[in-house]
Amino acid sequence: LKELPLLQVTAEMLMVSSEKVAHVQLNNPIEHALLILVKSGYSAVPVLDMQYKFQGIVGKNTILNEILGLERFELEKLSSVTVEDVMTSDIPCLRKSDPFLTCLKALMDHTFVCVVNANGYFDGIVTRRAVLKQLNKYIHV
Amino acid sequence: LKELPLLQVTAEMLMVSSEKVAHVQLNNPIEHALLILVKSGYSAVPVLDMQYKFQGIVGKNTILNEILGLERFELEKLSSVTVEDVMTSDIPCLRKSDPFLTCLKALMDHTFVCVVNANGYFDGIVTRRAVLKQLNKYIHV
Ligand SMILES: Nc1ncnc2c1ncn2[C@@H]1O[C@@H]2COP(=O)(O)O[C@H]3[C@@H](O)[C@H](n4cnc5c(N)ncnc54)O[C@@H]3COP(=O)(O)O[C@H]2[C@H]1O
Ligand SMILES: Nc1ncnc2c1ncn2[C@@H]1O[C@@H]2COP(=O)(O)O[C@H]3[C@@H](O)[C@H](n4cnc5c(N)ncnc54)O[C@@H]3COP(=O)(O)O[C@H]2[C@H]1O
Repeated sequence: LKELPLLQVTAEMLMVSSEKVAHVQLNNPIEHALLILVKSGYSAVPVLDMQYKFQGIVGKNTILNEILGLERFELEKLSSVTVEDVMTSDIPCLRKSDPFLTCLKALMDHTFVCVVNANGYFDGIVTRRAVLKQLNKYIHV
Repeated sequence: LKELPLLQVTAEMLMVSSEKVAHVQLNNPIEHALLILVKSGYSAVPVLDMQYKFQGIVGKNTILNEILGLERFELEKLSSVTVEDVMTSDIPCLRKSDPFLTCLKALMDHTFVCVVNANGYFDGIVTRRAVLKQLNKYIHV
């Protein structure tokens, strides 16, 4: 990666590939999603369908907001509400071939961005950390 | 900021100043901290003492891990455990005068870094987003 000029680095070179990305399914109860988020430590993870197509993202804040009632946390909602009911779906995605600058722009307002192929199958995620590490290498050369 | 060469940009120029940063106090019950985190939407916020000195950071994951028992979320812990009991305290900090590269390195493994003065008083935070926005401006020049 270091030899390539920064602007020729692609999303594929930066991404965490799909098998290393924690994710949840559309029809999971939000209790399952919250346990995955707490055990992995991640703030948010991708939501995939049964065919491994990208559908959206779900985070701790969305789930906690859903169960926070007027007086207390209503834990009974954890088993009755599904990921599909609360997830965020109009999320910009990248292609493996997208250049560095496209990744940088996408990460301005998102902590990670999903990479999908032409048919919508999930390839992986590009994270802010990966972009910062690449920039740090580049500035030092 | 755009006219200055990137490497002369300082933490002070990038930071969100203290009055705009959501924070909690050492002696707050973790229930109060969780409500601040859910209402603000932030994953983690700084912890200050009564004199406005920086003491550490506390996040949603730390609080959720604390209340997650073997079978269920033990909500009674929310009022009996304090922020001081669970916060992370050995966190690297910056000074207002620190240059861009020092900020970039500190943000490799942290989503934000606190800025404190020589006496430990809290000045603000530098976020990954601020660094990414500055880098994007610089690459386009
Ligand atoms: N287990 C761990 N080991 C080492 N460092 C860790 C870590 N968990 C979190 N971090 C650090 O904290 C940052 C923020 O994590 P967060 O979970 O809020 O936000 C994460 C999370 O929502 C998502 N993410 C990252 N890796 C993931 C994975 N393997 N599977 C699913 N989601 C992932 O992408 C966001 C940005 O990740 P990024 O790496 O830029 O930034 C990460 C990384 O620097
Ligand atoms: N209310 C809001 N409006 C617009 N965008 C929002 C937002 N809340 C979150 N974001 C976006 O999501 C990113 C991650 O937020 P998170 O809460 O995980 O992680 C945040 C949060 O833990 C902390 N943070 C940021 N601003 C803060 C503030 N004013 N007070 C306290 N903590 C703050 O610094 C971390 C990194 O912030 P950063 O700006 O780089 O990155 C933010 C920003 O790009």
